[in-house]
Amino acid sequence: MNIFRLAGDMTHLVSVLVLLLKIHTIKSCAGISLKTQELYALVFTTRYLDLFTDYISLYNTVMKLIFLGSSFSIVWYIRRHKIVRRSYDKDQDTFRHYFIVLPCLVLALLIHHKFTFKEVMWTFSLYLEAVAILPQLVLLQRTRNIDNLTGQYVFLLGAYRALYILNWIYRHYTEPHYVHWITWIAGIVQTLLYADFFYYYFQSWKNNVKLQLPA
Amino acid sequence: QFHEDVKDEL
Repeated sequence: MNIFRLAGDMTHLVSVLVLLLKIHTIKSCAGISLKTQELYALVFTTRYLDLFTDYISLYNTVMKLIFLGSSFSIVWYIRRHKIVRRSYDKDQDTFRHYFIVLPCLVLALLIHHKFTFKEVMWTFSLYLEAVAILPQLVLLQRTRNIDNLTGQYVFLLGAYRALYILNWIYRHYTEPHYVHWITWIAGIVQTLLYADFFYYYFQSWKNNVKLQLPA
Repeated sequence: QFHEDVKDEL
């Protein structure tokens, strides 16, 4: 474990807790894409198949349970909670799941480290996580208004993967044969997808104006 | 064997 990865995990943890807290306290999911949340639940499910087979550390297991629990709770709130679901904007959140899931699945079947079920699922989860934010970014572009918590959520989510890139660079130089180009490429693509959001987020923060994304 | 370590990441 290194400081970059710990900071990345904590940032990721805070991002999902910020979202869960927002939905739980104000009983609203306005501006949140259910599609993205469902994709994240799928990312964690396919990423953590080894949850009960390989024990790495207490930290690893606890964090996996938190990410799984929080992502499914968020999906449950938006789908089932009698008050929250009313604020879900299904007419705007129209990104088709299979436009994202199918290409990632095909890519995982073509490009992976080992052709085993767990390894292909794990690779699929990496590709899926890289693009899972797209429905949320599309929704933000459409609804234009970004409330603070949603802005913070997307910012923290992007920051976590940027910190992971520093972690991979650090591990590449400190651990022999630590080579995982699939992880690195997926992580870089993921962070680049947030790049324009980051730009507008900093602009709004610097000029102290409300965050607006160009149409 | 070089795979195993990447699985220690979340």
